[in-house]
Amino acid sequence: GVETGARKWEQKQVQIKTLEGEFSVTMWASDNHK
Amino acid sequence: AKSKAGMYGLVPSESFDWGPYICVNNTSGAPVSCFKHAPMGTCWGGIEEGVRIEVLNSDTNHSTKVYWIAEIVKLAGFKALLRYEGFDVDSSKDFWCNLCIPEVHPVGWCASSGKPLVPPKSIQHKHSNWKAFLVKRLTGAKTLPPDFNVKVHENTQFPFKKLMRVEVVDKNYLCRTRVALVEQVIGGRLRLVYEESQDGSDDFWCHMYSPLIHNIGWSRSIGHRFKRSDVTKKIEGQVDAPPQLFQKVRDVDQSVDWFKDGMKLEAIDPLNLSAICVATVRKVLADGYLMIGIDGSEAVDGSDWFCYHGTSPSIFPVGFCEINSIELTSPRGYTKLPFKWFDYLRETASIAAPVKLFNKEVPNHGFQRGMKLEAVDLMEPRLVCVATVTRIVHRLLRIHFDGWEDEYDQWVDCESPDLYPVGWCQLTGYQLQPPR
Repeated sequence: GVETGARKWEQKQVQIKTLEGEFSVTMWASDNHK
Repeated sequence: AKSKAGMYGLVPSESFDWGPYICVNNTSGAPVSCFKHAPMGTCWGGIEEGVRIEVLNSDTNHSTKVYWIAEIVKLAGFKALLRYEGFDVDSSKDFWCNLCIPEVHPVGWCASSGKPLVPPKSIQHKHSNWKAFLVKRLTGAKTLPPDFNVKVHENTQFPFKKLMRVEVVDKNYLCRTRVALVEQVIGGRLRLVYEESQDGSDDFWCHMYSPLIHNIGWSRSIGHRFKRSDVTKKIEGQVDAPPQLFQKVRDVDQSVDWFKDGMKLEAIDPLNLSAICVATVRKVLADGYLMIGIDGSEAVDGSDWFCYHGTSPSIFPVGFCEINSIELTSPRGYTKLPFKWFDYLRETASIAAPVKLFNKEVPNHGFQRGMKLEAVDLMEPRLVCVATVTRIVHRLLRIHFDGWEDEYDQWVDCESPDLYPVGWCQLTGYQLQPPR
């Protein structure tokens, strides 16, 4: 993860499902409990 | 007391919509992280403009609920102005949405729930390859934490339950407390019905973290006046609220330097929260509590004294108003104006409470002038109203109720549990009083 201030952002492989099919993308999600 | 009671009701609250109000006035809502007592107040980090979410698609012919990805374009408290992916710079279909509703999810939720994402029909034709478009738009973008919906659920559960007994200030006799029963809990706000109320209408609203409520036995333990109830038998189901549910106050050492009877100070008048007044310590209680009287307006029997903790952010040392260019309300009937503390102390043969005894902590609260919020009208505490921060003095906020004259403004601490983010009423089901 990457620290920005007190926040930690973590890279996530995120699954996307459309009518054409399923695939994954890499996004950032904050670990907001820290 | 200045009260707006009975003056509401002209506009049904359902007709008030924060979204257009924020946009038309080109203003901003105070961030949820300014309100630590509010749901999600301590876990709102990372929710910002540019974050992508999965949200209901309202532009579709599908017979079942379908979702699409949207970007947060603007944030105002719990509410976000959203734009569906694919609209690029076209803002014509932007819409406001409360982020804490069950239909808002982190990107990835639909796939894990087996629901396909379906683009809005008005832009369906724009891309022949939505996969390539989404990969390009979403790679490296931010989304909500995976447990966002769990956190929202956890943060909207409250430990106070109906029929719990508490001690609460007597709204008609501020110097004493009474026993009351929790009748309703909405968003952490309690409707308390005083014991002995025949028809249940003698009630008082406050937040569960209010400094005005305490566990049963608190008054006796600190030497506070208490109205004994004639009710001898508890109704089945009644239980004393456990002491750990109440907000803790800071421990103080009263054995050395501490407030003493007769010391002068400045205090927010609990009957006119627009005013900071010349006041006197009337009685020192245990555990750091003080009975304070507003000079010039005290009943002879002390019935209008009120209890503040020594660390309360609502009491100030002599000179606070002058230093901060706030108008100090001089004692009623005091004719030697302008009011001068030096003369007044000499004339009343009294001393100022030492500055070192006051709470001088200023939290990094994040409020800025002009920010919108939902604020309790403390003169009529069942009402939560559309309001604006108009002035900030250290940790003290001047709250203006939109559409009302400045005389109804109230001084409120930045950590007051009576302030809420935009969208709190919608989230909790509490009625919001729109601007007059």
